[in-house]
Amino acid sequence: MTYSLAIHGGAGTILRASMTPEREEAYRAALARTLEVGEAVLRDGGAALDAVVAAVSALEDEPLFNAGRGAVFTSDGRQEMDAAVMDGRDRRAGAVAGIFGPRNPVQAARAVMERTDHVCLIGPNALDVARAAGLPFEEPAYFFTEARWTALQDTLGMRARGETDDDPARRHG
Amino acid sequence: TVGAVARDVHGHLAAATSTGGMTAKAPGRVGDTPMIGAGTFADDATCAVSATGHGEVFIRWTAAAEIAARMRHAGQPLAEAARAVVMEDLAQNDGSGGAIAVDRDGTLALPFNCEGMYRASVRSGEAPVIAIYRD
Repeated sequence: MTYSLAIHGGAGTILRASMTPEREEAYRAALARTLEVGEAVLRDGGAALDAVVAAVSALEDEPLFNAGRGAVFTSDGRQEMDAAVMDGRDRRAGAVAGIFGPRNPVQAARAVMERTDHVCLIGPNALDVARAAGLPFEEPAYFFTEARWTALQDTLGMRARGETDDDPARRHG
Repeated sequence: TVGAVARDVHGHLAAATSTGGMTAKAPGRVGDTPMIGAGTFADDATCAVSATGHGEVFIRWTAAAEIAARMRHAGQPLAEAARAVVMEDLAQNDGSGGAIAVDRDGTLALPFNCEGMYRASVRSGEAPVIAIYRD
């Protein structure tokens, strides 16, 4: 049997006019690194579940993408992260929402799936499950990126001036 | 939003998705990513899906599960099911974005209805494909 893997790093504003060769190369390199992380699991005969969690963890570690390190900010200047995982073998699923702290929210979602009777947890109990699973936590400085902070200030400035635009990417994750 | 879907050499499927949401979102706002059947779904009998885009619309149209439902109930192949959901259901209802999906045979579909989507894929024995824009 063969294996297949696909990853995505978002669908935000990706206008050709605003993409520099250097920036495009950085994104392509990050995607290539992540794909290799996931493919290595599958190449060794590993489970699809392990491959997708490994790949998404790598994407969360990459500040170019909006998840984990490099996540966007809420209107009050905080970061709230959501993640989910589902296993096609038996429809087991786990999810977390609105959390901050675990380095890899997708691994917190997997902990919910594997260590509780529930599908989705939010708030302190979601963090408790992640701690009990031994997952690494990070301080706010780890997740902060100047680009996301600037994007927040730009968006709040637009709102304060009563400006709107029709860029659908503003509604994208 | 980031995500991954996979089919392993044993024929099993899985999906995972993770996000920080959207810039300047309301505190407490949760999009489609952690909602099973909206932004994330996997079932060995049909497909695994991870989505990215305008979360509220993806939730209302249960985008990921709808792709699987088209395969299960209408017998549609993955490409047709994914295209219908992303390019019709979502696109015609202000739901910009896209999805990545893999079926039980290892076929991949990566449709999107916005200008670009950062995506990459690989199948055993084939070279990796990395793409941002439609072409």
